[in-house]
Amino acid sequence: GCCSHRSRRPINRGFACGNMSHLADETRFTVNELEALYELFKKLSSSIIDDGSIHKEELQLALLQTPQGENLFLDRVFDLFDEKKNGVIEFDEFVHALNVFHPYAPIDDKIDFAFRLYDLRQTGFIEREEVKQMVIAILMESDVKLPDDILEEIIEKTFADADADKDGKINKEEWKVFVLRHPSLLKNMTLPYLKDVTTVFPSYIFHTEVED
Amino acid sequence: RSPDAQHPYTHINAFQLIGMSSCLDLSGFFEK
Repeated sequence: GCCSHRSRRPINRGFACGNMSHLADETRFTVNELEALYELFKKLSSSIIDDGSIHKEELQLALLQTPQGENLFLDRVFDLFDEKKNGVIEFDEFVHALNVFHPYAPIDDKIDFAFRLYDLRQTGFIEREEVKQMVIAILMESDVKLPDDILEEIIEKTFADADADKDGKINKEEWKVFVLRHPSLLKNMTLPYLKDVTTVFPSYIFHTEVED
Repeated sequence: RSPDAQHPYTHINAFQLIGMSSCLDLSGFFEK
């Protein structure tokens, strides 16, 4: 475990060993992998304000290479990571969310996370208006202009496919059937890096040394 | 609109488009 590690530098971990093993118990990550993720977390959480939490601007900087501007999807990702709803992402929240993105995480967890991501107003349904809002947001993000009738046609076809009971909104069961039929829609829900995060963040090696 | 004049986007699923957002691709965490 991490407690058997000794560092030549003063110990400045912001996360106690006991908490690491607790996190390891409730996730797919080993203590070693959590230590590597902690390196990633430290990098992300110190990019603007070095206070041990990831602020929205820091998440935005990591994903969009700019801390400025509004982005609907960034807000949703941030909200889902921020379990405690205190406006910052702490390490345990970061790990809980990334756990869903593990290649071996249950598909149902990925389906559920994606559903909550797209259920903008958290009504328990992905509504037509929400889908339209998200499509407009991605078109703006990627600087693509699409005529209104094409936009409506895309949404119409998507609902014809996904909204089985034709009530104008996608419930969780319909969502599950829909994404299992179109598994590529869950592609973003898996991060292959998480399978060997200790090699992606080899800096871990320099921070911990096993006792003689 | 005649069938051969269809817009290239009409066959795209709305969620395929949405999934293209950089914010939904968390591999950005692991890249410079």
